[in-house]
Amino acid sequence: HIVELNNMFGQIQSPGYPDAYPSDSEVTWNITVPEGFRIKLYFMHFNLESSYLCEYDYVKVETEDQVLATFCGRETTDTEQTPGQEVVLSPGSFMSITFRSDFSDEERFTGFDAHYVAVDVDECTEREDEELSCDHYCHNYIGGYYCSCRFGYILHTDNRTCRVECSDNLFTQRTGMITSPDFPSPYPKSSECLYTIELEEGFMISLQFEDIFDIEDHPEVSCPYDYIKIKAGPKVLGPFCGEKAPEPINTQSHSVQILFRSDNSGENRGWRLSYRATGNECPKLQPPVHGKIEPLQTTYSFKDQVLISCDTGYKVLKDNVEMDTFQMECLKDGTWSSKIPTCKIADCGAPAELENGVVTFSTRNNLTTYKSEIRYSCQRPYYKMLHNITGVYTCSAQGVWMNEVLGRSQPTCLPVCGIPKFSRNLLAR
Amino acid sequence: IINGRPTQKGTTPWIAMLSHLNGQPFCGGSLLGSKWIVTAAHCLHEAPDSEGLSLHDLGLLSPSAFKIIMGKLRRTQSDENEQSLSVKQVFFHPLYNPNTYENDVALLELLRGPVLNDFVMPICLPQGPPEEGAMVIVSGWGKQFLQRFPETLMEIEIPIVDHHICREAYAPLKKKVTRDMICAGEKEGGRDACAGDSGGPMVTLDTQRGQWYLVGTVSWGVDCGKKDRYGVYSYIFHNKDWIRRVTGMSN
Repeated sequence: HIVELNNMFGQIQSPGYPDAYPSDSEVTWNITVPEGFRIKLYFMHFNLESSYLCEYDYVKVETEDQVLATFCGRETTDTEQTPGQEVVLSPGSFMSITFRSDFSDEERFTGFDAHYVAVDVDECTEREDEELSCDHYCHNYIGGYYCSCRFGYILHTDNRTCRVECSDNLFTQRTGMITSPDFPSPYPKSSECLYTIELEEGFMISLQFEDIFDIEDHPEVSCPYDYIKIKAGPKVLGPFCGEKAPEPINTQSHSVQILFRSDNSGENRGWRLSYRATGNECPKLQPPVHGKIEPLQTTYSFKDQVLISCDTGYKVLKDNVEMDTFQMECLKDGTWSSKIPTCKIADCGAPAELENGVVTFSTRNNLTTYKSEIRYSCQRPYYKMLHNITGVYTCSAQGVWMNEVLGRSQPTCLPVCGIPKFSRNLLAR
Repeated sequence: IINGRPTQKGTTPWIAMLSHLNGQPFCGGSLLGSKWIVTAAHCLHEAPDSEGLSLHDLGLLSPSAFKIIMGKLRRTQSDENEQSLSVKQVFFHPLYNPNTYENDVALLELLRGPVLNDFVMPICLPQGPPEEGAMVIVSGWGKQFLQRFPETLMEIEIPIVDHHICREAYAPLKKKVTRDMICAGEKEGGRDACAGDSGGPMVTLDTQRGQWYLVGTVSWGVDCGKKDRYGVYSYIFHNKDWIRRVTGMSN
């Protein structure tokens, strides 16, 4: 006779309890409670016929695949076991209790009175099976548990492992360092990371794995769990795993994708690689006369830029346009974006006329270039210079006539007042 | 100029002649800086025919109705160094009173400044008041004794008169001598400016700087050269700030 019980608690008694139980009977109670609970069984009364190893009458408590206990008799001896004050806990949410009495009973045995109750399983403390335990944080609640993850991680759809969002890493610099998440701490599980190195066409990217390389592998099968793959143009390199890093890789491509995948188990420290992008080299440059190139390098390659500037007092001249600096770039075909410009001495040009004054050149043949000097003077005796300055102007490096007092402002000739050339014979006595 | 002497050529290069377009001179003036003339405000409007009129009631002389001649010596005949100039704008002193000659000063901005040379040069503005009793020189082409106009520029050398003495001298005639006026001349009369000299320069020499500067401009008087009738001039030092503001010049 089988009784199915689905409540969260209940009472089970031997047939006829509290009267003696009948002989030759067998009743099974199958208790099922929800997942996340287990069953606690305890007896308030137990009185069965005793027999060696309970071969006559007994109460057997078992789960789907194991016998948890077999009770008989009135008290525990070395060959029989009664429940006493003990409770019996089922490992899972199912428990089956079978009462059996054989055909003969010399005495009247009153059988048993048992109670069961569903008790929560604290999955967080009891989970041994790594496959099922939470990856980072476990939160138990009545009837179940859930997992959560550390900051920066996302709970995987298996609701157990924690992964990181790492599918949109874009690297555009010409050099860089890429590592597995949390390197050198173990990388997260169940993650699908994609690192893209995207540079302008003309660059060639080379990769170099460094120090620790530790990706979960398998002795026989090639990288069945976690692996790293490298896609460069049409080529796909890998998958790589294990503890031996791949040799330096020259991808010959300006766009590389690194795919790193981890499954939902394992504690491996991951990997780190550095990459460098180089382009075609451009020919060496000679600085212009009175000029310089910055930065000065032994070689220049694609995308390298140089700034041409001239010494003080000189201007960069390019296509008849004067400028302070001129930038050139090494193109992807290994040629410079432009020819080297020349340096032209700053020329202040003819100085502006001075009202009621004159300008004289103090350098040979009226030079007006950098460091040349001119002198403004006022038409004496009728005008004199305001501010009483020397009137000397020097052609500055910016191509402007400059005076040490007035700067680039022109002097002013003021009329001399009250000093007539002819003085009267003063008649005053 | 009464009882004056002919000016030696080139000794008064700042003096300006205000002349009608027909060549008839009517006032004097002085060159300031490179393009300003200072003169008497009463030169630039018709004479008031009754008391109590304000400047706006009087017919003003339009800038295009007269001209300025620099480098002048002879009154009506032309001179080799003269330069004829047009007036761009007239600035009356804001407190000018045509009935009392208070602040009788005006500035003329020239359309184009004269070329400075030995015979054309500006006068300096005063740095301070003149010394007590300083000798000043007043120049002009105005009437002489017996009301005759001179052939050439005339000048007198007279002392500055104490303001109080001058005020007392004019009190009996009910003439007010205010702070913006300065007097010069001798008690017994004799040398004085006269009609036609108005606006002309009264200068003195700053012996420290060696520069002549403008003390006043000919303004008014009762009769010319009479005893106890000092010449009254518009006092430039008193109105220097206004002059600086309008002309933008310091000195």
